[in-house]
Amino acid sequence: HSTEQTEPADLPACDRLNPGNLQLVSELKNPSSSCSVDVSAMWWERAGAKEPCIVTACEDVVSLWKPLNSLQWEKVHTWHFTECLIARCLLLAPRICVWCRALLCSSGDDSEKQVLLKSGDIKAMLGLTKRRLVSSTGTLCNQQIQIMTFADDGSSKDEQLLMPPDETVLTFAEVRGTQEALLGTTTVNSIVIWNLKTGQLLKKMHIDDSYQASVCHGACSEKGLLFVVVSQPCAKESQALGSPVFHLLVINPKTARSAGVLLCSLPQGQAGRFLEGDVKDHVAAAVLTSGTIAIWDLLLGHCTAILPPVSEQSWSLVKWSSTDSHLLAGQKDGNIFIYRY
Amino acid sequence: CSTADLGPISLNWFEELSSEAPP
Repeated sequence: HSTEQTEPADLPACDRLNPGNLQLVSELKNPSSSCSVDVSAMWWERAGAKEPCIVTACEDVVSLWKPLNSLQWEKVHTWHFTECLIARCLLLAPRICVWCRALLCSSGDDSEKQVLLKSGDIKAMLGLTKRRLVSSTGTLCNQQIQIMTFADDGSSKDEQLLMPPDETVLTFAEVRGTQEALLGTTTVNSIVIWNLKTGQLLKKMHIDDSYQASVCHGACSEKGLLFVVVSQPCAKESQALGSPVFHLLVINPKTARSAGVLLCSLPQGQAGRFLEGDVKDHVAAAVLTSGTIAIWDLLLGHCTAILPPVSEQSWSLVKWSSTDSHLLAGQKDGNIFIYRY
Repeated sequence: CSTADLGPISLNWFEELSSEAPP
């Protein structure tokens, strides 16, 4: 427990950096020297009231921040993890949180507990709706795709296996518009679809070899077609395409045919490749190897904001808030900046 | 791209694939 608070951000300085679509709102300062590894926004329920909170994670500490007012945040909880280092925060909706590469679990009330959920050769993991967690472990013939469902108090309620494909799964994404569908990408350029209710593997679709080792950031089903946003950490710059960061693909799940709809490349004069990113609704944000954050509007089809490093500190994390239209941007030193988009 | 290149589209693709796929 801590009484640390943030200072309201210096708004005019931000306008200079982002003439356009981003406005700095607040900053969460990390007093330790620990490296920042993840940040997320979530609804936190306490005494029957829900508050939009921010979860920050450094190498061995997860912190919960609640808003004091529209500009300031207060750190209300810290959890220390002594048995392992934190790699990612995964949030399960609603209420229950599973943290730390989904190794540990907290009930979210005053009697926190940490439970080992999964260990071993974890390849991919994603928090799903209805308090479910999907994980893939192992490779090829010993690959296991598992769904864990949790009760209100955080206890494990159900475990179910999904049929594994004959390729190693890299990433998962829920499908907006088709509630029980789960999508995955594989190491050899396939997109696979499961039925979460039955565990069936419905389809394996090979996509163009130019989408090698794609990371899937989101999928939605619309009028019989699947629209999928992927990023390509390994994509190379070319004269014709520039530096591609995100691709929007359309797939017909019935025929397994696919096509590219939109290519999000870096604006001229910007250098770098995709390092990590996040997509929410129709906006996609990426941290580039140059330390800059770039944002694309997938409906408009172009880059709408560039956020260069602040105070000579490169960006290392970017997430869209799930509670409002804010962008959470993290630096390696653990400081988190909150922008209104 | 044209949706014609993607072949016949089914609005009930999820149900249809679920009935065709092995259990």
